[in-house]
Amino acid sequence: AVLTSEEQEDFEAIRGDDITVKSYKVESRITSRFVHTTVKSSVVNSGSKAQSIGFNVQIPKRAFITNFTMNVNGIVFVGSVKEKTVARNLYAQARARGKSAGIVRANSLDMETFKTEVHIPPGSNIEFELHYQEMMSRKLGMYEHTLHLQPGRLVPHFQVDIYIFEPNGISMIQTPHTLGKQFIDIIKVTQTKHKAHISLKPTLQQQRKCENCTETIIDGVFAVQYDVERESNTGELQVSDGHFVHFFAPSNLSPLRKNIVFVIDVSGSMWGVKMKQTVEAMQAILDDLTIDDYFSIIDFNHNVRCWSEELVPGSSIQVKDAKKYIQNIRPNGGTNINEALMRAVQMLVRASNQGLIDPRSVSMIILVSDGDPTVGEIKLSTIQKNVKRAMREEFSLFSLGIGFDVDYDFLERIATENRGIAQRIYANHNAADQLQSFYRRVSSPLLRRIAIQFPDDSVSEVTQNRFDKYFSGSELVVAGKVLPSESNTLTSLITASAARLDITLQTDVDTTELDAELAKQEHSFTGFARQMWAYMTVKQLLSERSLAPSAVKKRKITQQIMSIALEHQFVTPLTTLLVESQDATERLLADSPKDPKHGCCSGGLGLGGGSSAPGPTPVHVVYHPPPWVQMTTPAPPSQAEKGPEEWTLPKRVTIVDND
Amino acid sequence: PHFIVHLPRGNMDVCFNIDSKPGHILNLVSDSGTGLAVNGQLIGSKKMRKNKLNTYFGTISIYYQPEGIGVTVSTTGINVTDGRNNHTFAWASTAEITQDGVRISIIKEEQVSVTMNDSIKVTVLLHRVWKKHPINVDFLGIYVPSNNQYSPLVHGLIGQFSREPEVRVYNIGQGVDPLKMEATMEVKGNRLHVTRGWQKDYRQDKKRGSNIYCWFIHNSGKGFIDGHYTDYIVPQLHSFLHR
Repeated sequence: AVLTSEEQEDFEAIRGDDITVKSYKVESRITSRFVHTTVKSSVVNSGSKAQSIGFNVQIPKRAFITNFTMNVNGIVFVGSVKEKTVARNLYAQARARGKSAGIVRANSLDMETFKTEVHIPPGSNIEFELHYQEMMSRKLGMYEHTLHLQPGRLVPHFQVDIYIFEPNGISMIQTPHTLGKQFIDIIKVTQTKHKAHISLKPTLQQQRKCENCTETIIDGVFAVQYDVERESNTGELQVSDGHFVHFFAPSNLSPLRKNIVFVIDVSGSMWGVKMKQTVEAMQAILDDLTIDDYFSIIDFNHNVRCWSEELVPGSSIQVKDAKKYIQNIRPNGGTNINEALMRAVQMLVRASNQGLIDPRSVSMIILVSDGDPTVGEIKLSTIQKNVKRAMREEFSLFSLGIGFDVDYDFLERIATENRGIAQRIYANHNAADQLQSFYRRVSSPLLRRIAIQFPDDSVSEVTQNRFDKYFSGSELVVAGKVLPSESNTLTSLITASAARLDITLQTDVDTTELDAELAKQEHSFTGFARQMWAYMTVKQLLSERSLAPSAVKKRKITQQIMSIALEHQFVTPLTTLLVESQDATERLLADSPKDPKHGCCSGGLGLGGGSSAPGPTPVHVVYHPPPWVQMTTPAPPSQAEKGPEEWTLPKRVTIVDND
Repeated sequence: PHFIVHLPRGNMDVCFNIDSKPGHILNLVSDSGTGLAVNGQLIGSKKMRKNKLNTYFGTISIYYQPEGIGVTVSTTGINVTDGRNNHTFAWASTAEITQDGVRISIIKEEQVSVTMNDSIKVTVLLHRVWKKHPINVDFLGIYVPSNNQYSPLVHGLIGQFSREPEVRVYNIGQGVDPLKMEATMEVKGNRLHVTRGWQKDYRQDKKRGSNIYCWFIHNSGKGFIDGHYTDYIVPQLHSFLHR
């Protein structure tokens, strides 16, 4: 791209810096809720000495990196996903020859930082290109795509493009002002029925923190929220490239009645803002209950207390009394999660045995905790077993982990194992809003026992297709492969039960239509259905793997994950991205990082940015000390021969590994 | 809307039109014995044609009192209520919904059948027209089988014919229009002047329909139906007919 004369002047001014970022471009192509994002940066070492140039990108934890390439002075390094051991061997060979470098992937709570540094001589040009893919999930009636923009400095060519293609049409689109109000007029949204283009292309002047500042103001989250048209309650069945995806998000159904036991941690660690915000959230949550709902509250520290031993209807009198009870809680003491959960289950069992629970209603336990158990049963695996044993098929457990001192993995495991979901609550970012928002997500169950089925001879390798509940504003998604057939029609059959109703919904789709449409779209992601199926399958298998009852089963699942990840080029916890120069003499590795150990976060290393974003800003944690990383190219001269224009050898190479 | 009444014993079909105003709700079946009320609300075409505003059924309501379930079918969707709950389904769905003794089958963009306790069935057909048509609007057709098991208390514009009246047609001869025969019909103690014609049944062929040859009763079925057609106008979609 050609700079205007004014921009050229600015650019010249920036060039005075040691490192010049010529361009920083982010492009996301969203097709049917599946996103392929490319982050490209072109950087020049404009200083007089060789120096390290870094490329840091924050990507959502749920995303899979699919590729990373670099072009260093015309030498191209191309990435390919390999089985971990294979990649490690190749990397070791390169390392033995002194031709290797590292990529750090640091984990935070929701985000992960991809970071690489390359040491290059003055005047060198380097281009980085990172690709990742993710599936958006619908929450509270919309999809949200976020990009963490941290160019680090003023960039002459800074550009963000998000292209959305939704075959059934876009019903609404908005760009919340997460990046700052000064960008309101700079963000352009172009929309037609099926497509949208959101672009952000600030000039150098618009990027400045103040009129004469040389620092960039771009440092935060760029978010796009949208929803799609839904003609009917049967959902959208889409077929492309031999794969199908069925989206099911019915509305206009009456919510099912709820029976909720709130289990609230009131141990000493909740003292202060956490308890204050929990109380604030509970006041609003309790107000949302209706006379048709039944509820009770259990608060626990080392002891377990019940506001009411029995479930009571959500009448205004009961709600008022419960609010008063919550208001008077004073946190202190230890944490007896096991006992509290057992009491909650017993309460639901008792209500069920007494016929108090409508068989079509939804029974749930909502656990709010900020720390590990310290009293009673403290072994997490035993608590997990106890809860699973006690819970009935018709009960669900939802877990909310406040802060960083809680073993979130444990909370997630017990929730998913018991037909619920988990969410982390960031205590320092308006926890009350986060708690209420989570409650809003699960407070309107519309359907139970949902099965999305297809004729046996029409599909194979179908992802999870039976769901315990469907909540208003969310979406159930099933994907699979379409078997070759003479017919151009694929049929799905959904069965579910709603309040008093049993529903069977049938959807038919022409299997050729969408591919024909996608071929016409310039910015669509044509392989979306194939990648989406692989993405969902790998995620599902990873979760099954963590719960695998035997080593044999685990090995089998591992093989399945690896096979799909290699075929679809996903960097998963079991695969590695090997980045090689074209002649395969120099190599980098990018593994998927481990989750941070809980409680580790207080000393975390901030990697910058995110402060202007609303909502929780993750604390960035590097669980290994950041490695000293260098890359050598071309063939390294010996240290003795090295001149100022030559390239430095790595003194130490660290790779990040996590399996 | 036009009505076709099949008289199995008389082996003939009798038809008539009801010309009322848009917004009026006509009671089609009212059976306080079984607790069933079927009503149809009229919509008008976009413009008058030959100084006449045609009316059609825009909404059909089937209310089954024993289960407290109401199914309201309109040209935009199907709504199922049971007093406490309210569920809406679009015509774009093929669906089967069961609630207590009521089964609702929706065939995408085609028809809805509501079956109560396997003994009474009502089918509503959707007729879509070109959206930009200067005159026509989307409308509904309703079909009620002759073998529905109503109670002896059944009434309504259609319900009253579950007890088949004695019909005698004679004096058949050439009419003013040479293509249409004319005759005299004796029914319910009335002597009526009737014209041979045909009307459409769209159950088999929704686009073109099949012609049903019938004796046409003039003046909104006067003499063939009990009382006057205005006697069948009810205040609400779930109303029963009070006699």
